[in-house]
Amino acid sequence: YNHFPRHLKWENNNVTFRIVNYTPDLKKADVDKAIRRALNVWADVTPLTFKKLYEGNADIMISFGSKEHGDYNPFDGPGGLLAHAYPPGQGIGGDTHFDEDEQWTKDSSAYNLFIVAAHELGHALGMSHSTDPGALMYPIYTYTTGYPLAEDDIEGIQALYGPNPNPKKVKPRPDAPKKCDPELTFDAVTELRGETIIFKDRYYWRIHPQMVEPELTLIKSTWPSIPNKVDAAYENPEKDLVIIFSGIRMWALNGYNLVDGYPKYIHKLGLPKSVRKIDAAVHIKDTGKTLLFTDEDYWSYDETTETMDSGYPRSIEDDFPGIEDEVDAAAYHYGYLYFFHEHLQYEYSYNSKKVFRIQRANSILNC
Amino acid sequence: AQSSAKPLSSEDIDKQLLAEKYLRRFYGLPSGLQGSRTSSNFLQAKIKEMQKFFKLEVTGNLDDNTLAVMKEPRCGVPDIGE
Repeated sequence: YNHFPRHLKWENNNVTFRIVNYTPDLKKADVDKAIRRALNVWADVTPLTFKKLYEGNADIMISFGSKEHGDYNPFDGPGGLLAHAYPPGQGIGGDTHFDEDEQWTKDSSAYNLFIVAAHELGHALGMSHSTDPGALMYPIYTYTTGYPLAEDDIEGIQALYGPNPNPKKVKPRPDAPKKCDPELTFDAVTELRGETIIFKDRYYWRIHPQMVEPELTLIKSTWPSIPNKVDAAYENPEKDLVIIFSGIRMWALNGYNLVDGYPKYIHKLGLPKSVRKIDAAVHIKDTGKTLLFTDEDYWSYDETTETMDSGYPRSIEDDFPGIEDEVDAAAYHYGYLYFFHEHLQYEYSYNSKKVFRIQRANSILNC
Repeated sequence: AQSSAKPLSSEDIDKQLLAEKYLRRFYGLPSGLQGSRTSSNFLQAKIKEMQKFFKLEVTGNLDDNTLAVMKEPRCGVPDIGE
């Protein structure tokens, strides 16, 4: 998180606000509700209270305007700049402006007023932008559902005002994973047209051969309809598809695009109903088989006949000596299987059936 | 002497203008005329600052990923506190 210079904040915890005008995109009551909910997001985790004024000058003056709207800080028509706000202070300090040229909504069909208002009111209270892509104070708009604050946001606002003396029960979003944390574990690993995608919590890293630095992105900002938690993923290069598993459902990607007709149930692959989650999946290009790991067992799916091979499940420990425990994620490169479990990755030779090397899981991230 | 320099394509000019406008608004790139050398140094330094903020690969160049982030809908408050 970041604050404004000199950690600008309101000296009085009882802050006033006024909604000066309204957007025609929403009913007046919906705008009122969105602004009140956005203020409550911050009130729940600080001693701050917000009193609504209907006339005169309030600490936070909220308005909708387009292009040049009176503060020599013009908006830019649809898209681009959505809103802005000023840090705490006299006069324009705390004032919050929304670009009327945007379409404001209560859902995800356009720009969600509640989400943008919660972000801007963070500025009006003294928060600057965060570099954590999962934080509410990250500068780029992302539609999210559920509790909007990340731990990073709460830490930042409480560094200014302290905690709420009567804390509400909130469930902050975990912060972005640190790629070189020695204890880092992965949820899933897959290839995608020459790139490597690594899923962790609500995020995924994208490793491109020509990029030195892996890129961390929110899953939902690329695939809004895929859950925040991916269990397993694999690429079938022959079909140019990446299959992503979460719980008992699976999605298919063609490139970065979701394939129509998904999600489907994993049991369509021939898994018994008793299987409720796939831990790891990997496609063995040389055999055309996809291995699906669940708990201590694994299954073999024939991509050509699109049927599960008979004689499965088999024990991971029996067939992959050296891999004693469950598998978090798996990948296959040039005859080597890479099993990821907790903070380690095991390089397993598929031909000579033995573990050749054990490294930290995040060595794949150049750590 | 033969010169391999060639004029920027209009697409490159658009990208340059987009980047300058973005960096002026959010990263304090100085506006107004400067010497060509200082302005390209400034521009590259500000591109690096923006790439670092968004955890992109810090190259100082206007690569596709950097431009893609510059085109995302976002908040109008600058990213650097000053």
